[in-house]
Amino acid sequence: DQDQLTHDEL
Amino acid sequence: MNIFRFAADLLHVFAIATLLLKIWNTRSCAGISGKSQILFGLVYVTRYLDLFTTYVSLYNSVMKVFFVVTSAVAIFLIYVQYKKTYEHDLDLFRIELLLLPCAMLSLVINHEDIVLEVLWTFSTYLESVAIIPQLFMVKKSGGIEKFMIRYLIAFGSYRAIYLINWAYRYIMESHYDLIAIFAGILQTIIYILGFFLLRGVKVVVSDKEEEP
Repeated sequence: DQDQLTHDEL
Repeated sequence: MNIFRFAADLLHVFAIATLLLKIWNTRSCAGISGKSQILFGLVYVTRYLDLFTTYVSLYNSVMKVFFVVTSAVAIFLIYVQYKKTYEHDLDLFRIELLLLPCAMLSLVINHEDIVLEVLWTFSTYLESVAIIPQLFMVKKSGGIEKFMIRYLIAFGSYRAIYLINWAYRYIMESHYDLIAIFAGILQTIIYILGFFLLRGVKVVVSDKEEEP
């Protein structure tokens, strides 16, 4: 699940 | 980006600014737990290593750099610049009691067994408990200054508002991250328990705070 592993939050 | 996230990030920045301005204006870090600040430093450094690998947005990168730099400044002010005012005799919580469980848990429960991801997970777990030395320090000293009340309220509400952001993102984008949500709930509970723990603690005004 690549999307989940791009942490786009702080 | 939604309004909840932005509002939460602003509160996060406000909390840090409150702390740094207090130290700067009074030239004292009395009442501040250096240990909590070290834990927050670790949180930011281990979480934002992705600055070098992943670009999300300018906002995202600037905020990450801000948190790492201000955290380093806080640690410098407490342990170097205003070392003499640091109340180490009240800052007695043993941080290994937080570091070890977070480290072990991040190795066991994470999204993927790669270094960056385990460090991100460690950072998320650690952030949820990083305020505990500060809460114990206030409890031990028996007094709390107004800046510290503002700091704790701002820091506590920041993660609570992130919970709303996660609910919103789940509904609007079907996006969710169970580790972040679990740690965010724990963090919010710890701040709420902290306020119960600290009720009855006397609100004190430091002499220096009254100077113009």
